[in-house]
Amino acid sequence: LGIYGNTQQKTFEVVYDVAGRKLGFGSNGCS
Amino acid sequence: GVEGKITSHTTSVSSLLPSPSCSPSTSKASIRKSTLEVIHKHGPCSTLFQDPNPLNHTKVLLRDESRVKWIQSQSSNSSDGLKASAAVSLPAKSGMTIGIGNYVVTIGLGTPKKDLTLEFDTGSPLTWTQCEPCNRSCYTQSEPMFNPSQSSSYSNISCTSTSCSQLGGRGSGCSGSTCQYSIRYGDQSSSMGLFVTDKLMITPTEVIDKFEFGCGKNNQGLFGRTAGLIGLSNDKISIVEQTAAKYGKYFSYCLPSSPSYTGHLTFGKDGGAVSSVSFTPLSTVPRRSQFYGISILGIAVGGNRLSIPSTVFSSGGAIIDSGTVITRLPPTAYSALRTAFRNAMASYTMAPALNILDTCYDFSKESTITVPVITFSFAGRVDVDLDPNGIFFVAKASQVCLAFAPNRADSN
Repeated sequence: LGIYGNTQQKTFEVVYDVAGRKLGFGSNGCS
Repeated sequence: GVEGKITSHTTSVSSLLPSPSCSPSTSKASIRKSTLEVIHKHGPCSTLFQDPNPLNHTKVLLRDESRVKWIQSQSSNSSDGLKASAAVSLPAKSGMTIGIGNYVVTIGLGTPKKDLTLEFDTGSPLTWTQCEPCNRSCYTQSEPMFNPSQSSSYSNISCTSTSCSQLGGRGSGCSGSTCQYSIRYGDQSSSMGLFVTDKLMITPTEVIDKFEFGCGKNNQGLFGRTAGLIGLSNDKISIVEQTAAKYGKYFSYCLPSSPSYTGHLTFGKDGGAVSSVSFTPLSTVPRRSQFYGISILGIAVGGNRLSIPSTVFSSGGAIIDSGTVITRLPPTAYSALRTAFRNAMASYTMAPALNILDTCYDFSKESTITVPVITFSFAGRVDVDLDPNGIFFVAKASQVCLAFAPNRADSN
């Protein structure tokens, strides 16, 4: 099992659309 | 490589190092009504910053490894040593889940509301906080402990209720007619107490009545100075499910580039996410259904796709986890990544390994560095170019390490 950890998630908008069964990444999510 | 694509970052070394002062990013938290500010637990933006235990990078990695072993141990054919307890559906927790490398948000609980700073975790289902009176053992937290007797909106949950039955293996019977919960984590950290409801204020305008959570009466372990934990996993009792009618099981967050900045945690689509978000399918991981499964298809370094058979990624599967610090890869993939990264960084002086991190550099004599772009490809044609701060684990300027580690086997 690979694990995508929180260091690699830094600065991205990480979107959990649990109902839609999809995960999103958007750049510059904190700014 | 792809023609025209940026293949390296040139960045100042100082931007990788934490600043002693806080520079909060206020825009997201202020314009979205269902948004909480995300703060690194041990950074200068945290009210928990005065923790008597200084940040120890080796300890961070050891505890991160503990969390990963717990996650891996939930597979029936795992040989990683930590066995799942009887409560097999427990969150992916070692003490480190609640450990040093994580992020906190502050919510309001009760009437009148009490502010409580909780660690947020996409690998955990149950939200809990320490409660007065503490029957046996509670650890020292920064904020005053939640006292149910001082909240007019507090209620116990009955043993015979549907809510209590949804605890499943996390339930521990009744106290009188009140439902009890019990969580024991992989490192023997634990929280036990009453399963209750009260008013949850995400923000002053976003209120969840009768939010179900654990009122911890006996809490032991490595919880730092937080007041508890907020569970965001895919489970009936998580805040995601409990607020499904209001927020549609939709949330997002941004983790700041360094502990000196703040990010956000947002429930629902209100306010809109950043303009361009690329989506990859979420999957269910067998025997680890509370986690959010994703499909990694490949990795590129400096614009060049690494030669890794697709079966290397597909055989073990993958999850995304807010509570694990370092990304774990199949050994074959990690080896290819390490080789390509070292080749691209050959002009820099290497530094000693740091625990599980074997590719470290001494940047103490550099003002700027040029780092190859690392790109993750996910199912759905989603390519994510990591931020420079997402490539390194920084112990100090003279020991900046590639923030990836291998699993024990490709099949693990």
